[in-house]
Amino acid sequence: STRIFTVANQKGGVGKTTTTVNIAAAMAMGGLRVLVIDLDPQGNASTALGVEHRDSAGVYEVLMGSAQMSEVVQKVAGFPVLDCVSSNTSLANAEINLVSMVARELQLKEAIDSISVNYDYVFIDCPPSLGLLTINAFAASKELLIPIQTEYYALEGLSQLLETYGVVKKRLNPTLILSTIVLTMFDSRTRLSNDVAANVRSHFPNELIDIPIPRAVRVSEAPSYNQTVMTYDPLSPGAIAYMQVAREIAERGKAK
Amino acid sequence: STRIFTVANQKGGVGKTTTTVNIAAAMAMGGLRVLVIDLDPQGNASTALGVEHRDSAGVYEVLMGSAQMSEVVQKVAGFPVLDCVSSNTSLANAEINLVSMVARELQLKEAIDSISVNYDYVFIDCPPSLGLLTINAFAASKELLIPIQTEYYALEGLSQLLETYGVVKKRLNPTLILSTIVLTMFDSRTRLSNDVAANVRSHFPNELIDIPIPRAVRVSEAPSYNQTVMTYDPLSPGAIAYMQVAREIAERGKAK
Ligand SMILES: Nc1ncnc2c1ncn2[C@@H]1O[C@H](COP(=O)(O)OP(=O)(O)OP(=O)(O)O)[C@@H](O)[C@H]1O
Ligand SMILES: Nc1ncnc2c1ncn2[C@@H]1O[C@H](COP(=O)(O)OP(=O)(O)OP(=O)(O)O)[C@@H](O)[C@H]1O
Ligand SMILES: [Mg+2]
Ligand SMILES: [Mg+2]
Repeated sequence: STRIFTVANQKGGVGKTTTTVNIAAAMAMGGLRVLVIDLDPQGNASTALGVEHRDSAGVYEVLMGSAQMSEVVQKVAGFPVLDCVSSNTSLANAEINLVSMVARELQLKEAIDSISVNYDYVFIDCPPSLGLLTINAFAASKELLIPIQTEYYALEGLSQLLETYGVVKKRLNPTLILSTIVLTMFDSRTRLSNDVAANVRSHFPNELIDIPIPRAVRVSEAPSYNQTVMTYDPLSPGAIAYMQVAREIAERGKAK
Repeated sequence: STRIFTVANQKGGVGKTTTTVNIAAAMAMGGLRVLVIDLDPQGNASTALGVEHRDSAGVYEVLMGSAQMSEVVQKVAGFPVLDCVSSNTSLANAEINLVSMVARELQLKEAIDSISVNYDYVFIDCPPSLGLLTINAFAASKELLIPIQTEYYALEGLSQLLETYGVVKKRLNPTLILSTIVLTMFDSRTRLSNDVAANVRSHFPNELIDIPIPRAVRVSEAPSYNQTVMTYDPLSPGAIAYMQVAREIAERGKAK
């Protein structure tokens, strides 16, 4: 059955988008059918996947009920099955509009459930907050993937994130599991990176995929060519690490 | 009169907090009276300044009207006059609570106006979003400082940020000026960093302070010691660059 991941962390700039698009691309290159949902008003995932997103209907229209998910899915060029539901700037207004809706936390879940049968994997890229958009993603997913940047501030916000996960799991979605943690922008030369990695390793031994994604400029160059690093520079250290992490995620899924 | 800055950029992880605390510290070391307001529920600025923030009343209580700003100001150790109004995790609920309040965008302004006379500079560190907390900061400020990370995604969100600035300036705060842009995490060895810097230089020649803050591990280590880099390693490249940027901001203020 379809694995549905939320990729979330309210700390900004920790690699949520980069992890979403590169793992999605790696899975798609392996022949799996993959959908990416861009739930961030900045639309960075849509950019990295090269889909038009400023002027077309996307996930905002789906949340507001003015479009069906199947109508706004776009194909990502160059992959057998990699699709994207893009975000546009209206999404910035979604949270205020959602506040007064009935079943406001479940809008995304209903939409995803209508099309998830077409995919092996769904990844939802979240904005850097624990507001109603991220809650919608939690309520719609079966698994939670947390990217953790190997920097000091990245640890500070974890307890709030885990608290929100706990509340959603208890009240909205008991099937949600924190299954995966990925270390990002790892610099093996610095004590800080190694300290944070050791800290995560000891607190989350089962969830952590202990293949840190290295800080690598090719990873951050790729979106300026509307690509993921998987196609921009597939033999680079960043691409290889994301490929290995994607393989490990797929393996763990089989074991279930 | 008091200069009041909002430090904002909805893109996550671009150096909002790091720029806020280090410029504030640099100004305070120069004998200016400085206040930092931590408007981010993550409380990273409070951490970097070494003030207790998990269990004490802070800016949330002020926004909700259950405390006066003067009651929640904390002194930052080691400086003549550097104060901080901290954030705590309740702040994550502020936006939903603010939605239904009368004059919801002006709660922070009224609070800051009650104490700003005691300071030469006020800096408000914003969360990575353009929601009601950031709008409150825009409405309360006279100047906007935008940190721009020299990475591709950092340029994508600028138009939304400038749009929000324009709307607030027109409807809530005509005195607000985008006065300052600072380049962060600059790596002179990469084409990407140099391209982004050149792009910002050509679009914002007057606002940009053309002293890029280098990517430097001492900057990101400092918060793990509850310090800013200004006291953690004052002769390091990051601290020197922030000192120069602070001096330039102060000079530009005099010229007015
Ligand atoms: N392994 C890496 N090596 C180098 N740069 C990276 C790496 N991973 C991400 N980056 C860069 O770091 C920045 C932050 O990453 P990204 O935008 O994916 O984080 P995010 O958590 O999605 O941010 P936001 O909180 O704004 O949504 C981007 O400019 C990205 O290109
Ligand atoms: N010049 C620098 N050199 C190295 N690391 C830096 C530099 N500036 C900031 N950092 C690190 O980059 C990360 C992001 O910076 P910071 O937290 O200040 O950004 P932010 O915009 O406040 O993030 P958020 O959107 O979550 O509020 C932090 O781990 C910080 O320590
Ligand atoms: Mg993102
Ligand atoms: Mg911050």
